[in-house]
Parts: sequence; C-alpha cells; structure tokens
Amino acid sequence: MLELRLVQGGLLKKVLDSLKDLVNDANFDCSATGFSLQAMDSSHVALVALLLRSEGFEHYRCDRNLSLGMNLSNMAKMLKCAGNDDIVTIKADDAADSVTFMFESPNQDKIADFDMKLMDIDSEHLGIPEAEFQAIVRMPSAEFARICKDLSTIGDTVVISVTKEGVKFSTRGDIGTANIVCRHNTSVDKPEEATIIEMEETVSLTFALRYMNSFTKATPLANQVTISLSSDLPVVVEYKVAEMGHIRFYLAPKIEE
Amino acid sequence: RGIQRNITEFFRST
Repeated sequence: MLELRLVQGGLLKKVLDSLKDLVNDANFDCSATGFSLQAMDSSHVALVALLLRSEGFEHYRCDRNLSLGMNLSNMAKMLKCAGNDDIVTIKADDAADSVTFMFESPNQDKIADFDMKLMDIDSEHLGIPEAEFQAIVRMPSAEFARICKDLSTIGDTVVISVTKEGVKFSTRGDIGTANIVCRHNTSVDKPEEATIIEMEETVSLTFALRYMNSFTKATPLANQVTISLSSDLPVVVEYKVAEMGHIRFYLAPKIEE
Repeated sequence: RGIQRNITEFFRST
C-alpha cells in the first residue's frame, strides 16, 4: 500500500512539466527515503534524476518498495486537471495495475480522483558516483533559461567556459556567433538574483542546446539553478524542489570530430 | 558540430 499526500500539489504539476518532453515512460520508485525517478531520454544522451524526500510529504505511507511505471505525458495530463493550490494524494496498492491521483481543493469543497493505468517499463538504472567538480555556477534560473533560448536561435551547441572572469556561454551558427558572459555577483537585493561562481580549475565544455532548453522547463520550480562542470564528465543542471528535494539533469558533453 | 557522447559511457549500470 502506497499513499503520499502532498499539500503543495502544484509542485508535482511543475515537476511533470519539466520531465515530460525529455522522457516518455519512467518508473517512479517509492521507498522509505522518498519518491524518486531516474530516466534517460530516448537517445541516451541525457539523464534525469528526481528525488522528493518522504519528509516533504504531509503523509507518507510506503509499506514496501514499489516501482510504478508511468507514461509521463499521460501523468502530466492527469495532473493538469489539479488546481495549482490543490492537495494531491498518490495512491496505489502493492500489486496494482493502476495508480490513483486524488485532488482536494484547499477549502475541501472539491475532491476529484483520477485513475491511471500503470505500465511495465524495462529501464536501466545507472550508478551516478559523487564527483568533485572543477566549477560550480549558481545563477538565476530565469537568466539561464533566457541564455539557452537566445543562443539556440543562433546555433545548435553551447560552449560553457568557466574562468576567473566568469562563466561564458558561446555559440556559433550560419548567421554568426554569440558570447554571453555572466560575472560573479553577490551584491544584489535578493539572494535569488545572485550569480555565484566557484572555480577550482578553468573548464570548457560543449553541449547540445536542444537538451539544455529542455532542462529549463524546470525553471518554474526554483529561482536558482546550479550548473556543475568537470572536464570529460556530464554537466549537472540542478533545480531544487522547494525544501523537499531536487531534479537533476545530466547531459553528456560533445567532443570534437 | 562535434560528436555527441552517450550518457551511459559515464555511469555504470546498477
């Protein structure tokens, strides 16, 4: 028996909106730790890892570890039917072939339940080691989204370079080139407007903008994004999910031909 | 531009 009650149901809607274009089908794993997911995109270039810790739920009952195979676009369709302020409860029996999403309006005057068919998904679980990064950039998530969107009108790839000057995002395409430099800046009115660059060593890596743009679908989840870079490792683009967890996108770099 | 690497090259299967 599984029963997870999330008061901030809107968070789950935002999580699904940030996943559904990257991944078609995925197993949600429920354990005492929390509600998590690890999935790759269909071309095995990017990987997403979601964790919503059990403490973040108002009620968290998970009698035994359970893996729920879901089609993410169908799950997003169902969650779209919940109000942004609704309380969302996810329920499933141990041997269930379906999952129930219950939506309660904040003043309890409307209660809806949606039942979605589960699916068997054969997915490969990858072991992600803890890594030391050469550079970690924290910046406003909306700024990062704007940069990725702007650069993708000019080129297909972005070179992200971190030096002591700051972080540089560069692209080139048929019409020309573009470089955007963001400097370390903590003299801002609000902490979420800061750009914080921690650099052990300079690093420069090339990534497909199509994937970066897909990751920025998570922008509504968090004011800040963390971009962790190391030579010859996938970049990690992380958004916090309130105080209860995170969504991390890993993207393999491109190498010179 | 460039060769796209596969994410599974970096992480072990568990």
